Amino acid sequence: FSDPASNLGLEDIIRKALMGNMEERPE
Amino acid sequence: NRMHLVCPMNTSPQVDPQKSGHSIWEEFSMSFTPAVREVVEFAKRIPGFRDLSEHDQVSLLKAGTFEVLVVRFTSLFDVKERAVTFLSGRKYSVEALRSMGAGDLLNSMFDFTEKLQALNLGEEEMSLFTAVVLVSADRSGLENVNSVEALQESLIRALRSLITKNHPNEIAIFTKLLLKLPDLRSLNNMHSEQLLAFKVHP
Repeated sequence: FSDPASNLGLEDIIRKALMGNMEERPE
Repeated sequence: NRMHLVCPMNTSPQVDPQKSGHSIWEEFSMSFTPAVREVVEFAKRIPGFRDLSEHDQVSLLKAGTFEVLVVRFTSLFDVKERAVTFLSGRKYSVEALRSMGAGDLLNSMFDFTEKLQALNLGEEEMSLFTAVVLVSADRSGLENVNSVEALQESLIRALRSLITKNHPNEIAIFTKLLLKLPDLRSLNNMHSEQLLAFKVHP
Protein backbone atom coordinates (compact mmCIF):
# COMPACT_ATOMS: atom_id res chain seq x y z
CA PHE A 1 0.00 0.00 0.00
CA SER A 2 1.30 3.46 -0.79
CA ASP A 3 -1.64 5.46 0.59
CA PRO A 4 -2.49 5.05 4.29
CA ALA A 5 -6.14 5.93 3.67
CA SER A 6 -6.40 3.15 1.08
CA ASN A 7 -4.61 0.85 3.49
CA LEU A 8 -7.54 1.21 5.89
CA GLY A 9 -10.23 1.14 3.20
CA LEU A 10 -11.13 4.59 4.49
CA GLU A 11 -12.48 5.97 1.23
CA ASP A 12 -14.96 3.14 0.87
CA ILE A 13 -16.27 3.59 4.43
CA ILE A 14 -16.53 7.37 3.94
CA ARG A 15 -18.33 7.14 0.58
CA LYS A 16 -20.85 4.62 1.90
CA ALA A 17 -21.53 6.71 5.01
CA LEU A 18 -21.90 9.89 2.95
CA MET A 19 -24.13 8.29 0.33
CA GLY A 20 -26.33 6.66 2.96
CA ASN A 21 -27.77 10.05 3.75
CA MET A 22 -27.67 11.38 0.21
CA GLU A 23 -30.27 8.80 -0.79
CA GLU A 24 -32.57 10.10 1.94
CA ARG A 25 -32.19 13.73 0.88
CA PRO A 26 -35.21 15.08 -0.96
CA GLU A 27 -34.25 16.47 -4.37
CA ASN B 1 6.17 -14.52 17.09
CA ARG B 2 3.75 -12.40 19.06
CA MET B 3 2.45 -9.42 17.14
CA HIS B 4 0.98 -6.18 18.35
CA LEU B 5 -1.35 -3.61 16.87
CA VAL B 6 -0.99 -0.74 19.29
CA CYS B 7 -4.02 1.41 18.47
CA PRO B 8 -6.77 2.16 21.01
CA MET B 9 -9.30 1.66 18.21
CA ASN B 10 -8.38 -2.01 18.51
CA THR B 11 -10.00 -4.16 21.20
CA SER B 12 -6.57 -5.16 22.48
CA PRO B 13 -2.98 -4.39 21.45
CA GLN B 14 -2.17 -8.11 21.39
CA VAL B 15 -2.75 -9.97 18.16
CA ASP B 16 -3.38 -13.71 18.08
CA PRO B 17 -0.38 -15.18 16.17
CA GLN B 18 -2.59 -18.08 15.03
CA LYS B 19 -4.82 -15.77 13.02
CA SER B 20 -4.15 -14.88 9.40
CA GLY B 21 -3.12 -11.37 8.44
CA HIS B 22 -6.41 -11.00 6.58
CA SER B 23 -8.57 -11.87 9.59
CA ILE B 24 -6.49 -9.61 11.89
CA TRP B 25 -7.09 -6.75 9.49
CA GLU B 26 -10.81 -7.61 9.16
CA GLU B 27 -11.26 -7.55 12.94
CA PHE B 28 -9.39 -4.27 13.25
CA SER B 29 -11.52 -2.82 10.48
CA MET B 30 -14.69 -3.84 12.34
CA SER B 31 -13.37 -1.91 15.35
CA PHE B 32 -12.51 1.36 13.66
CA THR B 33 -15.25 1.49 10.99
CA PRO B 34 -17.97 2.71 13.42
CA ALA B 35 -15.63 5.49 14.60
CA VAL B 36 -15.02 6.59 10.98
CA ARG B 37 -18.79 6.52 10.30
CA GLU B 38 -19.33 8.76 13.32
CA VAL B 39 -16.83 11.26 11.89
CA VAL B 40 -18.80 11.27 8.61
CA GLU B 41 -22.08 11.81 10.49
CA PHE B 42 -20.43 14.65 12.42
CA ALA B 43 -19.17 16.21 9.15
CA LYS B 44 -22.67 16.10 7.67
CA ARG B 45 -23.91 18.28 10.52
CA ILE B 46 -21.25 20.98 9.97
CA PRO B 47 -23.17 23.89 8.41
CA GLY B 48 -21.97 24.28 4.82
CA PHE B 49 -20.12 20.94 4.59
CA ARG B 50 -22.81 19.26 2.45
CA ASP B 51 -22.67 22.23 0.04
CA LEU B 52 -19.13 21.20 -0.97
CA SER B 53 -18.83 18.87 -3.97
CA GLU B 54 -19.03 15.17 -3.11
CA HIS B 55 -15.41 14.80 -4.25
CA ASP B 56 -14.25 17.52 -1.83
CA GLN B 57 -16.33 16.09 1.04
CA VAL B 58 -14.63 12.72 0.52
CA SER B 59 -11.16 14.31 0.13
CA LEU B 60 -11.47 16.31 3.35
CA LEU B 61 -12.76 13.29 5.24
CA LYS B 62 -9.96 11.07 3.92
CA ALA B 63 -7.35 13.64 4.94
CA GLY B 64 -8.95 14.72 8.22
CA THR B 65 -10.63 11.69 9.80
CA PHE B 66 -7.61 10.70 11.85
CA GLU B 67 -7.15 14.29 13.10
CA VAL B 68 -10.81 14.41 14.16
CA LEU B 69 -10.47 11.04 15.89
CA VAL B 70 -7.40 12.26 17.79
CA VAL B 71 -9.43 15.16 19.19
CA ARG B 72 -12.44 12.95 19.96
CA PHE B 73 -10.44 10.20 21.62
CA THR B 74 -8.13 12.26 23.83
CA SER B 75 -10.43 10.91 26.56
CA LEU B 76 -8.83 7.47 26.01
CA PHE B 77 -5.44 8.88 27.07
CA ASP B 78 -5.14 9.15 30.84
CA VAL B 79 -2.41 11.75 31.32
CA LYS B 80 -2.18 11.33 35.11
CA GLU B 81 -1.93 7.56 35.07
CA ARG B 82 0.04 7.50 31.80
CA ALA B 83 -2.25 4.82 30.43
CA VAL B 84 -4.42 4.27 27.34
CA THR B 85 -7.87 2.68 27.31
CA PHE B 86 -8.47 0.36 24.36
CA LEU B 87 -11.86 -0.40 22.78
CA SER B 88 -12.43 -3.37 25.12
CA GLY B 89 -12.32 -0.92 28.04
CA ARG B 90 -9.03 -2.31 29.35
CA LYS B 91 -6.28 0.14 30.25
CA TYR B 92 -2.66 -0.38 29.25
CA SER B 93 0.24 1.53 30.80
CA VAL B 94 2.68 3.46 28.65
CA GLU B 95 5.42 1.06 29.74
CA ALA B 96 3.38 -1.95 28.61
CA LEU B 97 2.59 -0.31 25.25
CA ARG B 98 6.26 0.62 24.81
CA SER B 99 7.25 -3.00 25.31
CA MET B 100 4.82 -3.82 22.49
CA GLY B 101 6.62 -1.45 20.15
CA ALA B 102 4.81 1.88 20.65
CA GLY B 103 7.15 4.79 19.98
CA ASP B 104 7.09 8.53 19.42
CA LEU B 105 3.44 8.67 18.34
CA LEU B 106 2.37 7.55 21.83
CA ASN B 107 4.40 10.31 23.51
CA SER B 108 3.11 12.91 21.08
CA MET B 109 -0.49 11.80 21.71
CA PHE B 110 0.00 12.30 25.45
CA ASP B 111 1.54 15.75 24.88
CA PHE B 112 -1.35 16.76 22.65
CA THR B 113 -3.96 15.40 25.09
CA GLU B 114 -2.40 17.19 28.05
CA LYS B 115 -2.32 20.55 26.25
CA LEU B 116 -5.85 20.23 24.86
CA GLN B 117 -7.33 19.16 28.21
CA ALA B 118 -5.58 22.09 29.93
CA LEU B 119 -7.76 24.47 27.86
CA ASN B 120 -10.90 23.09 29.60
CA LEU B 121 -13.14 23.48 26.57
CA GLY B 122 -16.88 23.00 26.86
CA GLU B 123 -18.79 20.56 24.66
CA GLU B 124 -19.89 23.18 22.12
CA GLU B 125 -16.38 24.64 21.88
CA MET B 126 -14.87 21.20 21.37
CA SER B 127 -17.41 20.39 18.67
CA LEU B 128 -16.75 23.64 16.78
CA PHE B 129 -12.99 23.16 17.13
CA THR B 130 -13.37 19.63 15.73
CA ALA B 131 -15.27 21.05 12.73
CA VAL B 132 -12.39 23.51 12.16
CA VAL B 133 -9.95 20.59 12.35
CA LEU B 134 -11.81 18.69 9.63
CA VAL B 135 -12.07 21.57 7.17
CA SER B 136 -8.41 22.48 7.83
CA ALA B 137 -7.22 19.03 6.69
CA ASP B 138 -4.73 18.66 3.85
CA ARG B 139 -5.96 20.46 0.72
CA SER B 140 -4.26 18.30 -1.90
CA GLY B 141 -6.68 16.85 -4.43
CA LEU B 142 -9.50 19.30 -3.69
CA GLU B 143 -11.59 20.49 -6.66
CA ASN B 144 -12.69 23.79 -5.16
CA VAL B 145 -10.16 25.08 -2.62
CA ASN B 146 -11.92 28.47 -2.43
CA SER B 147 -15.16 26.97 -1.13
CA VAL B 148 -13.29 24.97 1.51
CA GLU B 149 -11.34 28.05 2.56
CA ALA B 150 -14.54 30.10 2.83
CA LEU B 151 -16.07 27.37 5.01
CA GLN B 152 -12.91 27.20 7.13
CA GLU B 153 -12.93 30.98 7.64
CA SER B 154 -16.57 31.06 8.68
CA LEU B 155 -16.04 28.21 11.19
CA ILE B 156 -12.90 29.88 12.61
CA ARG B 157 -14.87 33.14 13.02
CA ALA B 158 -17.63 31.25 14.84
CA LEU B 159 -15.05 29.54 17.09
CA ARG B 160 -13.41 32.86 17.90
CA SER B 161 -16.71 34.46 18.86
CA LEU B 162 -17.73 31.45 20.98
CA ILE B 163 -14.40 31.48 22.86
CA THR B 164 -14.61 35.26 23.32
CA LYS B 165 -18.14 34.90 24.70
CA ASN B 166 -17.31 32.00 27.05
CA HIS B 167 -13.85 33.15 28.18
CA PRO B 168 -13.81 36.96 27.87
CA ASN B 169 -10.50 37.24 29.75
CA GLU B 170 -8.78 34.32 28.05
CA ILE B 171 -8.71 35.01 24.33
CA ALA B 172 -5.28 33.31 24.27
CA ILE B 173 -7.30 30.06 24.30
CA PHE B 174 -8.35 30.78 20.73
CA THR B 175 -4.73 31.24 19.60
CA LYS B 176 -3.67 28.10 21.47
CA LEU B 177 -6.44 26.16 19.75
CA LEU B 178 -5.37 27.31 16.29
CA LEU B 179 -1.82 26.25 17.15
CA LYS B 180 -3.16 22.75 17.73
CA LEU B 181 -3.86 22.44 13.98
CA PRO B 182 -0.18 22.00 12.98
CA ASP B 183 0.27 19.63 15.95
CA LEU B 184 -2.58 17.52 14.60
CA ARG B 185 -1.05 17.57 11.12
CA SER B 186 2.21 16.22 12.47
CA LEU B 187 0.39 13.54 14.51
CA ASN B 188 -1.44 12.60 11.30
CA ASN B 189 1.88 12.27 9.45
CA MET B 190 3.37 10.11 12.21
CA HIS B 191 0.26 7.92 12.17
CA SER B 192 0.45 7.54 8.38
CA GLU B 193 4.07 6.42 8.68
CA GLN B 194 3.04 3.82 11.25
CA LEU B 195 0.28 2.56 8.99
CA LEU B 196 2.60 2.29 6.03
CA ALA B 197 5.19 0.45 8.12
CA PHE B 198 2.61 -1.99 9.54
CA LYS B 199 2.69 -5.31 7.81
CA VAL B 200 0.49 -8.32 8.37
CA HIS B 201 1.73 -11.63 7.11
CA PRO B 202 -0.68 -14.13 5.60
